[in-house]
Amino acid sequence: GFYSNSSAIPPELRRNATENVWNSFLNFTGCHAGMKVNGLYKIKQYFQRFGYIPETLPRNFTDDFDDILKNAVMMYQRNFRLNITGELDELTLKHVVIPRCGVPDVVNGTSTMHGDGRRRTYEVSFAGRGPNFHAVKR
Amino acid sequence: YSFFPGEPRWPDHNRDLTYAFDPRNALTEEVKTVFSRAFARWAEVTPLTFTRVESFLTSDISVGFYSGDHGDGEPFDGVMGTLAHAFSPPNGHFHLDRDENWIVSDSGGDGFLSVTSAVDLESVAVHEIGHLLGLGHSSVQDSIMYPTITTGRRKADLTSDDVEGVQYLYGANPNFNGSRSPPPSTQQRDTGDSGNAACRI
Repeated sequence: GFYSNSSAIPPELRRNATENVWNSFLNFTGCHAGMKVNGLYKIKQYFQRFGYIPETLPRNFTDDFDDILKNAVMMYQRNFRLNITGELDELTLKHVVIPRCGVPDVVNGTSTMHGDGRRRTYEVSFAGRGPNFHAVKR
Repeated sequence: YSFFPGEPRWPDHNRDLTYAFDPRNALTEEVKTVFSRAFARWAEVTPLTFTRVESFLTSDISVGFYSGDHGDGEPFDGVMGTLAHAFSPPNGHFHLDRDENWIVSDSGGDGFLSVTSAVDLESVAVHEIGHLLGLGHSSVQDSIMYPTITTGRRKADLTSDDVEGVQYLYGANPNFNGSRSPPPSTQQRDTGDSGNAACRI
């Protein structure tokens, strides 16, 4: 629905809106490598959805906190500038459940989110002697 | 800022882009105006222009609200979760989740709405237009191209990170004076307190 302001939203819809489809992930707080937890496959599907687990892997994941999930968590934490623990800590999961854009953060295994928030390359060329130093910032 | 692999962008001969809305959505003029404002933000800083047209099938950019599986292999998931997605140039497809509570008011500026159960439409539209133009996600939290959008928060102003990214692809608008404030202070963002009204990280 479209509303001119937030107070125009019917109360029953406000309640529904807080029932984020990903909120159940908060139950995985504290999970780390080596654990096996019922439903953990769902968060693997989440990470695959946004590119952190390769699409080439089948979606029938296990509930094991394996290296695939650990690597995905670490890449996610790096992208979002969180502490890189490789664990599903509280701050990471609070981030995971935030509504977001559906465009993946990682494409073909390469993160499109650069850690320093900048994409700069410097081309430098030297031509002969004298003041011919040339630099281009892109 | 970042780009999609291969840095796709709209070609030189097509910098005056048209956009249209899916007529099946029967959007009001108020809703369409939100998108006009969002496009204008990117036009202000680039040589690109955006013109609304009626022909949904032939426009460069097509905007539509859909629920669940809508045929592009990227189904929406109901309230919250994923809010929208858009494709890299020159695809032009811009899809939003019809199941969200969208706020279409232009009031509030960069700040917080009064409830957390709604999403500011212009904030999401500005972000997705960035994808349509070729920008990927940014790790700069206050940039428009940051992947998450805090419910209840309005964030529609381009930051210097967004402007630098899009101007790398298209150059600057000759009429743009180049002044763009850096992202506002992010002092609160690392508190981890999601219990307040705006669920800020």
